[in-house]
Amino acid sequence: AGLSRQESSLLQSLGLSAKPSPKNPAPVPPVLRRMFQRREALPRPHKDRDPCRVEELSVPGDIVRVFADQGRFLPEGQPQGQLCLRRLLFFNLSVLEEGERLTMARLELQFQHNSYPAPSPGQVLELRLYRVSPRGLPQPRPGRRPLLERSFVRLHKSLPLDLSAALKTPGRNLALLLEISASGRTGSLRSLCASSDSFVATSLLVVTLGRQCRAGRSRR
Amino acid sequence: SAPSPSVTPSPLCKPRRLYISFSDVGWENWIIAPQGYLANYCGGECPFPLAAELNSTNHAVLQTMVHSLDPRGTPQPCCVPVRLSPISILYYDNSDNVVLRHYEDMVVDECGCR
Repeated sequence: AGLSRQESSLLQSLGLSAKPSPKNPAPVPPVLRRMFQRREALPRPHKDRDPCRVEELSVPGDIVRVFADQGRFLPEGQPQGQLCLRRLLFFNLSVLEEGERLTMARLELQFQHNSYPAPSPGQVLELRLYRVSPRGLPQPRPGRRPLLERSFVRLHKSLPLDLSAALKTPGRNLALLLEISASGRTGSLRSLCASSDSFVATSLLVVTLGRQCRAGRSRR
Repeated sequence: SAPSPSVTPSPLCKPRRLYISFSDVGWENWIIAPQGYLANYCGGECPFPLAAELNSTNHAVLQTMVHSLDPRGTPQPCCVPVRLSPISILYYDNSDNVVLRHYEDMVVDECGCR
């Protein structure tokens, strides 16, 4: 019991409420593995390195997390254009500690193929992202503007979307409605819509400033 | 683990090797990397007169002098970390997310008499 007390106090000093026991650990995202390996390669002692800054992403922060999407596909509605993908994205952010300040949030969409065929002239792919209530219906409130709206002529395997400005206070559970539609005449983009497995995965990379850095800063 | 030195260690205050193995403390299933790291610790004497390489404060110099005059009444200064480095740890948190976190002051680089 003594050891477990010591262990829990050590874990607390490392910012962990309890000893993690991963049930189905996800593969390590390449972006985090690269960051870790780059830091390991730095000569010691890390003289001129700011511990409260993520150099690789050029933002303040000492904690980088990648949250897996726990959402689901939604039946297609046809509010406008040719909707080919409608998905509720759901991220459990309850591990963010009180006092942590979010400095970056990047949504990453992964698609099956490296690139989708160039559309016929006049056709684009439209993406809309709405913030919805984690507990309510997965649909934006009437008249609510999208959190983010993009249109693409070509789509690549990985699509990063910066939500830092929009997600200053993400809350404990974050729910987003993602709609992808093809506008204009139907055409080669149909290939994206035809196979439901075009959409491989979504993850949310979040960078925060933890207590350790915020206390240090106020002291300095 | 702190290997027993094959040669007689210097009695003066300096960093000593200490390797922390996360599997030894039963953390290997949630810490992805590193598997362990060289944390070190400070050990050794702060004798009178303190040489410059012992990172001594003026007060520590005074205290060693008083200790040499009255060893029972005044202890020697302490040999403590005076410069530390951070490390980054890649791990799974309580919700199975992958986290890369920076922890300050985890490696003893230099010791001093204080």
